[in-house]
Amino acid sequence: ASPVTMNAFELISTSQGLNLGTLFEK
Amino acid sequence: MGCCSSKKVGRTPGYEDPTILASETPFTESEVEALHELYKKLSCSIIDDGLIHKEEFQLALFRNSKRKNLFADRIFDLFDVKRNGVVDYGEFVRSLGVFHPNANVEDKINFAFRLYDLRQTGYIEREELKEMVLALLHESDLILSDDVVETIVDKTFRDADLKGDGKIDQEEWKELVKKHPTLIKNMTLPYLKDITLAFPSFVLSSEVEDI
Repeated sequence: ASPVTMNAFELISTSQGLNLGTLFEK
Repeated sequence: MGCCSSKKVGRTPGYEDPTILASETPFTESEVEALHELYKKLSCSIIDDGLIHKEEFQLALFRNSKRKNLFADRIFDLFDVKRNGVVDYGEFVRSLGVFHPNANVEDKINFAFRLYDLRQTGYIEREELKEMVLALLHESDLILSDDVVETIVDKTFRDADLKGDGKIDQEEWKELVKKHPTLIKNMTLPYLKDITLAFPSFVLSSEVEDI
């Protein structure tokens, strides 16, 4: 979806800084 | 990454009984023990003191200890419950517990609210939302005009600010998440269900010690 049509929080949730999954990558 | 010199479980600062941590979080005892392996790895990657410093957290997230990021800062600050600049083992396990697939949804909603309430005023204000959108755009190398950013923020506020007072309170945030459950998708880490598979070495070394 285009950023303009997205909810701002939805956009923010894609931040790498919020992707804690990378902590588990070896 | 560096390597811990202390191999003994009890030497980790803030180490807590796995039984207690398991009783207070969605993790099982063996999952808590497996998390100890991850904790040890993270907490000695730069400064070998058994505590997670912000640089170590940044290194784990971005493979770069110097990379500044608004959201990583916020997560670190929320994990640092005692607000002493480091995350100890108990804080790490309890905070990660919120991200467990079986964790209480209310806890996830509350954690996300505190995360986005940048200045801890009890509200997500318009300026804070705009600051977060700008931070995300900067991080993603996306360039949008100020008008477009304003449009995104306005649209979200029309959706969220039910009372029309220019800020989003906890109650409005809960309503917004009810309407758009995907907003808290990033509050769940599927990895946490398979943690004993990802970090089996503790389980293995415990078995060896038992023999």
